[in-house]
Amino acid sequence: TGIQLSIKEFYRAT
Amino acid sequence: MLELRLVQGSLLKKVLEAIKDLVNDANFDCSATGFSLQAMDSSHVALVALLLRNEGFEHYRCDRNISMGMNLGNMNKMLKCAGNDDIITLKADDGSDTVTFMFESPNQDKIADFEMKLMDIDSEHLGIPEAEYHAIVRMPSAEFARICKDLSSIGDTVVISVTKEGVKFSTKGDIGTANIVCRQNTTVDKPEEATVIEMKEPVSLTFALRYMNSFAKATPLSHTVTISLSSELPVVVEYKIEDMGYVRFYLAPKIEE
Repeated sequence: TGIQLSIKEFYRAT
Repeated sequence: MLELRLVQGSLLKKVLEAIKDLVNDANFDCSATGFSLQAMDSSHVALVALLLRNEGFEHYRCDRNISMGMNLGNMNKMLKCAGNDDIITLKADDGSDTVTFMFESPNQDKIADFEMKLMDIDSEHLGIPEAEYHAIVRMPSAEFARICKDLSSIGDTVVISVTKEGVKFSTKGDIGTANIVCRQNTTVDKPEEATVIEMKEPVSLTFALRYMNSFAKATPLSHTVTISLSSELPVVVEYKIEDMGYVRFYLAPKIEE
């Protein structure tokens, strides 16, 4: 149920 | 040269038990200030951040910043060979492709060293900015673990909602639905038994229970867990490690199709 977002959609690679 | 002596070796054993199922391989970063790790799970849904500050070690020597790639399953195999009361020392020479774990029994009558091969891990490091959260819930970690376990027998996802009434954990599945509400409760004998809810705005987010149950493996590290929620951000599930630092788990929410 629902679409799982990725953690990479929230935080930028450094 | 790296030499970190941890009198309470069981802490490191518990840390590995907490993260080894979520992350297979990770770089442990060692600097003058502490021993840390940041790693995503293989599907890039969750992220774990570990910090063990230098002052928590009895002896802490790190001459230069070093990143050591380790397979956490193999590291766990080695740490399982340490007794719960053992003192654990990590040692690595500059440029070495191995790390040594030394285990000393409390009365020094048994000393073991285990050398583990390091590996090159091409991992992505994410910058996590400081954020203001809409709601922060602090509750007994065992209670949180129990709730996640119970709900996962009913459904696959949990909706965590914080309102003035308290924090509600809900799920639904083929057999039915479940709702567990925890109200703020600060009139307890011990502070670690309290449930404290700081709410700026009501918030409701949906998460995969599979990950929550994985995070709950950190329960032996801390009597309490802190859950920080904001409507546009991943949840942060934090287990503080007394006097040393923390293990934080970040989990991206699920959204409606």
